[in-house]
Amino acid sequence: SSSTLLNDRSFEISNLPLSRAEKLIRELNLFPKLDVNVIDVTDSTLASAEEEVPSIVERSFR
Amino acid sequence: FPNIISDGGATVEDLGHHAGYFKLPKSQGARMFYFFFESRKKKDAPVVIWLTGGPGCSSELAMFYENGPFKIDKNMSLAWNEYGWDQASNLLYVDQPVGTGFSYTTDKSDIRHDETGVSDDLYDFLQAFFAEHPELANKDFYITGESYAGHYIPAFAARVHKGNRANEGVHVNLKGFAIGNGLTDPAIQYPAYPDYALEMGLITQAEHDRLEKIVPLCELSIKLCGTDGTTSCLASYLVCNTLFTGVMKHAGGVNHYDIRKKCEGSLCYDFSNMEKFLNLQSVRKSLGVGDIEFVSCSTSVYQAMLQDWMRNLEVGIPTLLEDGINLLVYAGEYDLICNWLGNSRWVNAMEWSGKENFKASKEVPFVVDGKEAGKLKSYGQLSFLKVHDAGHMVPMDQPKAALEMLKGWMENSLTGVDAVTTSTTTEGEDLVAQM
Repeated sequence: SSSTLLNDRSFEISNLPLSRAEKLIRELNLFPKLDVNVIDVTDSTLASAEEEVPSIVERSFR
Repeated sequence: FPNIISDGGATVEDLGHHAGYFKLPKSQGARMFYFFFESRKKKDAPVVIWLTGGPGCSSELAMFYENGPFKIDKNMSLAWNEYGWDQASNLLYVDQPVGTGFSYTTDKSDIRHDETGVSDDLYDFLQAFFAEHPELANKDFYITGESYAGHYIPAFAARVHKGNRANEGVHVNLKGFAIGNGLTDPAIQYPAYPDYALEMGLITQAEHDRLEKIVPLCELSIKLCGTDGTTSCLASYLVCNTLFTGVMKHAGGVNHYDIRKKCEGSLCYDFSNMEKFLNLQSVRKSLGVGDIEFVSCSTSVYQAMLQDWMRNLEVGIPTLLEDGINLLVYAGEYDLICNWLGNSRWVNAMEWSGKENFKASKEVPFVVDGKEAGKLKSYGQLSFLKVHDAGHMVPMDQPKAALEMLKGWMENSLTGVDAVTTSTTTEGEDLVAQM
């Protein structure tokens, strides 16, 4: 309604949230393969080991 | 990271670089990934956690391009960052909210929608981290971050404070929290867009006045959103963002993170080397992330936060100040999207016992290497620093000043020894009332 009030076309599709998120990523020249890190329990070796691990698993690296 | 020395050797320990996963207890199947860099100098240095914004962007963005121990060279090797914040702290980077970076979940319902979820996860992580590193638990602890972390940081600080007061788990020695070019109080910061843009010559008076018509609508929508609205917050997001897009439509393609620059087409920065590096098999193997993808920024995490975006996170800050916890709000002067004017206004407007004294306090130069690097205003636990020659990412644009800022703030010596008081009280108002 505010767009009609102000005769403002800012409600164009490019300003909707998903577009803004994608624009943010493009602006930083980033190309993530996934849009979120949700892994499929069935095919991840990691997931199968899930139950036995303690709450924090840390390793040192160089 | 490549050329790692084999696992479990004592020499690796000495190097003090750690990475790990934490199983989030309040989730179906989420693991949060973190980096921990022991201080390069003093082992008894404070513990500092850095939170990246987005929302939905990974902590590695800041780690490699802002204030981490390393920079990535063109040939994918790492060079020490002379101004890494691990020079002054034991430094933590966490990929959060879950779903970004190497943090992952097996259940989409774990994706966080608000600051309660974010702050609980960070609090639970911190408890486990200090249980893993008991030698650090009694160190001074500071929460820092940038941009949308202007939401995360006060929420996390309040959660830590609540946990301490209720004697939950390990007592955390929280000393302060710092918000860089943040979004904390949208009701004040969004209406500041046209004012900042006019002041910086990005828009004309006529365009300013036209955008001003939206301000009452935006303010009303934020009031309806309040601290726990849902769809009203979504509506507020759409309404209020016309203030920002309205400015950008007339700002001639400036980089909204740094109005001194222009974006090349849709490209404002090039952080692609980070993705290349973190997807190297040798690096992934070193970090122990197995086949987990690296998600530099997550559109889903971004969208999941839409109802959170317009919420006011300033409300929990006065209690922290009254209880002696320090707050530093700093902002690069050329950032539009989380500009210094909007930040200065909400800081000055905060209702706490030191409000009038803070407003009346003198503005002093923040001096680094004998040169003014910013303008500082402070009283009691509260400090506001406008950083010269910097945009949205102050540690990237002014690395030395940023490190000196961190050191000075943690040592309560931000004003420094050679600060020269050059301004009068009225100029203090300048930071706020100039418009």
